[in-house]
Amino acid sequence: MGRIFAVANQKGGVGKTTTAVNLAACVAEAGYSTLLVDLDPQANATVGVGLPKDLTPSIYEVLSGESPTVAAIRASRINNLSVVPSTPGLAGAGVELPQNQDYQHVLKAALESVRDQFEFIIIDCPPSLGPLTVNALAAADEVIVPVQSEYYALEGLAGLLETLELVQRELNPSLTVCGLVLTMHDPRTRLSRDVETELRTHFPRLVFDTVIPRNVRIGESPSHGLPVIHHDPHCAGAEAYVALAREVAARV
Amino acid sequence: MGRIFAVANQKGGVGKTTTAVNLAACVAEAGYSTLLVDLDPQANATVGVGLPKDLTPSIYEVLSGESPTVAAIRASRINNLSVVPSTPGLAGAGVELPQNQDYQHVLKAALESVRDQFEFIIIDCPPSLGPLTVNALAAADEVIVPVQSEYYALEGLAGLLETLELVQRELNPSLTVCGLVLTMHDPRTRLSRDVETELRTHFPRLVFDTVIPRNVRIGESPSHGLPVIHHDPHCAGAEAYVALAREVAARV
Ligand SMILES: Nc1ncnc2c1ncn2[C@@H]1O[C@H](COP(=O)(O)OP(=O)(O)OP(=O)(O)O)[C@@H](O)[C@H]1O
Ligand SMILES: Nc1ncnc2c1ncn2[C@@H]1O[C@H](COP(=O)(O)OP(=O)(O)OP(=O)(O)O)[C@@H](O)[C@H]1O
Ligand SMILES: [Mg+2]
Ligand SMILES: [Mg+2]
Repeated sequence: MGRIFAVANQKGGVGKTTTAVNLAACVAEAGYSTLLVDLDPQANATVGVGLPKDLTPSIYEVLSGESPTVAAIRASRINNLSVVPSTPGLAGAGVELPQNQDYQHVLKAALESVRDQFEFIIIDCPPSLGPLTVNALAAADEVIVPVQSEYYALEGLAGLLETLELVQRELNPSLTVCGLVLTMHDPRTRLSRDVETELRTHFPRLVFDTVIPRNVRIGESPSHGLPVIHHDPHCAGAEAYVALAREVAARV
Repeated sequence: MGRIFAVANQKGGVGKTTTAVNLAACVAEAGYSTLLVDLDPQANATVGVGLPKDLTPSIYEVLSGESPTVAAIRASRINNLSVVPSTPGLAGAGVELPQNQDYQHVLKAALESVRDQFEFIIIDCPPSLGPLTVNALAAADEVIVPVQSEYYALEGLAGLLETLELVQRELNPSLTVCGLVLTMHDPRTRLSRDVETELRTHFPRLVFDTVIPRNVRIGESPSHGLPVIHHDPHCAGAEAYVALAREVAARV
């Protein structure tokens, strides 16, 4: 039975896609059969692993009931890593999904049918707390929250954790917070150091030991359609994601 | 009659709030009466100018019809700058708004009533192309698009410009693209330089001459509830936003 992880944070640009793609690539590389689900209409995770963003069926057809989940699963150029791609058309689901009765559990039902084929299922969420992210949180066993080392990302965290508690109470009592991961961290700036101190003080047991540094090789890798561990395996960014994957696997 | 600018891009974390807040502060500092409208449930622009994110009435009460626009306008600590604050409760509007008949024009109607009190009205949009951003694009005369010097931000731009054309055709024929502004630019990296070259090649007349550099003082300023031109007026970030404000005013 695969463990389902949602990578979520309504704050934009904090490293959700980068974390989902690279974590999935690391656990796939370690030999676990892994499924990456792109639940963002921007389809960045799809592009980040080298797939086009106009594939059909995509997650949109799965959520709208037009296609079984298994038909939307694609192989990627990475061993052990399969992908359910997204397309810009998924933006329509934000308005269409809530028209169904039990719309929050559509993704959960869709993933049930393939869950025993994978050991890890990792969902990349869009930057909002709308119907798509709610679906991901209702389907997930655990949630990983990337937190950029910036003021707005820190300031918004309390609200996000309250929302997670609401989801746990109302939609998915078994959802747990796997951890908070600091991203784009630059220890040379006081701002980054202050954010890390605040985070470790307020959430001592939740923050991963591994900190993802700001590293230009991470930003370059999606232009090659590759996770950073394949674009530049020995750079600081790749090594940090390998360490994070080890920490996540140890918490499972 | 005030000019209405929407600062929009569905890609998260590209500098929408930072650009809206600092542009608004620059034109206010230059003596123009300015209104900053925070249309994001994250309420980052509200916090960025030193206001709390639990004020009532907020933009949420304005959009839901519970409060006239004028009652939601607050003074800020910056001369000539007034603000319509946001709250996390605005997230509900994403689902509630589309239930109205002509929901796309709710903000436009709300701003009509105050438009002649301000010379500039600047709207900060959330990271999505949902009902809130559609309302902003339907209400605006011009749209300013921050583009982070990163691959995913560039890759998503074509889709965004297509959406803007759709809005121009169907909802707001007078909407024009004021310009694209490169943000968090670090000329030391090839990635940043490549993104700038691509952008200026594909959209020569749309990209502003002014480029906003990555500058830690910009990231620090929201923690003081101040725009960067008040937090550190002579830093590279502040000077860049002053130059951008001049360019925007020249294009009006
Ligand atoms: N550690 C890092 N070092 C340098 N660049 C990074 C790092 N992590 C992410 N990036 C870059 O920063 C940008 C934002 O990251 P990413 O797109 O993964 O965030 P996101 O939270 O998924 O954004 P969105 O909210 O739009 O979904 C991307 O261009 C990415 O390549
Ligand atoms: N030029 C810059 N130099 C350094 N940091 C910056 C710069 N511009 C923005 N930032 C920081 O980067 C982060 C993202 O910027 P910002 O929040 O303005 O983007 P956004 O597009 O409004 O995000 P969202 O999609 O969540 O609304 C913020 O923490 C901000 O302080
Ligand atoms: Mg993303
Ligand atoms: Mg913002």
